[in-house]
Amino acid sequence: GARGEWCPACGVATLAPGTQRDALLALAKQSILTKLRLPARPSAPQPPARGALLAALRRLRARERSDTAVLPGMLRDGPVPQLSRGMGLQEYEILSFAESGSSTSRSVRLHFRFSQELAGSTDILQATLYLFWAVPSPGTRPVTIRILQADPAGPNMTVSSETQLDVQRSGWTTLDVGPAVRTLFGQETLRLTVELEVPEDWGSPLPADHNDSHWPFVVARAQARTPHRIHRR
Amino acid sequence: GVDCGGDSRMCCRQEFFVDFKEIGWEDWIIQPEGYHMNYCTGLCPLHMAGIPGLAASFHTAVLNRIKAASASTAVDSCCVPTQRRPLSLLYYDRDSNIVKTDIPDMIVDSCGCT
Repeated sequence: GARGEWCPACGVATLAPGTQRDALLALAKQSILTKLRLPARPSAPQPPARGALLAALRRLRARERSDTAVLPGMLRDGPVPQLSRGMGLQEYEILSFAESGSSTSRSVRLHFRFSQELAGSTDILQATLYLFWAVPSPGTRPVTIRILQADPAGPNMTVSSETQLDVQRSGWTTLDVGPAVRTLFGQETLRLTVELEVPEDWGSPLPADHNDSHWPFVVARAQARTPHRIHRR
Repeated sequence: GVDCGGDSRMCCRQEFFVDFKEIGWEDWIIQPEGYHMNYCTGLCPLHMAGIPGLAASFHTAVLNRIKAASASTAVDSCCVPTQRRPLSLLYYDRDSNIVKTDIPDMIVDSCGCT
């Protein structure tokens, strides 16, 4: 438009109504994808089972209401807290459900995958693994949880941390896996592998199928990385 | 801020809703159902510069008087967002993980002249 009448930023208002709508929709799509650091919209997502999702969201809601802290490496039952927001940087909360891997009569492996887009632009503030133990009969049962790391030299996995606990009753347990996920975000393969070892008479520590509301999951909190400052001499 | 409506051509906030179902994004964005992509549009004559959105200060008032007094001086004033809020999104990423984030400054709540 004429100088002083329309601003360059208001150019969309001068378009024909149909073109204007198309331009706005294209702008909205591009804007959301850019802010989410996605090159394109994710295709064909496979949503988790409704029961598992509702259970996970309930656990998260309970966690947000809690004021108590989880110490690094500490295992405990019950909720974990929400982090305070810092520096006004965009934060993400990621909910990753387990994919079952190889298993034996005493152990089972779980895999949690994370996306490259977020790994390249965010820092992990906190990550918590949620596991549900379904104890078949009364009594104390020793359980070992191992965090496995891909060996850069070969196809094998190495143990990066190991935690042992005695499970006495059915219920949820949380484990701080922040350090492991943080390490993972610096690698090429963004897959967290957890191995659960239980007594042989227990059977599988996992629910019978993915639809179960007790399916294991990881909640990670990430923050957009502070842009690097460039100094010119 | 002023919402657009009627015959006024002055700076105002135009509401525009992007329905995720309409653009075929409802399969990966869980919440919300759409995006209120409001935008600012309209004229900003010289006497409106600095109002109503931007905080009026002594300096703004003086500058406006100078601009109004010298109409021959070509000073552009733009209709821009003066108040914005984040867009909360819950979506599936490409690994089918569920991600929640607040994208800052995505929704325009009010507009004003610079």
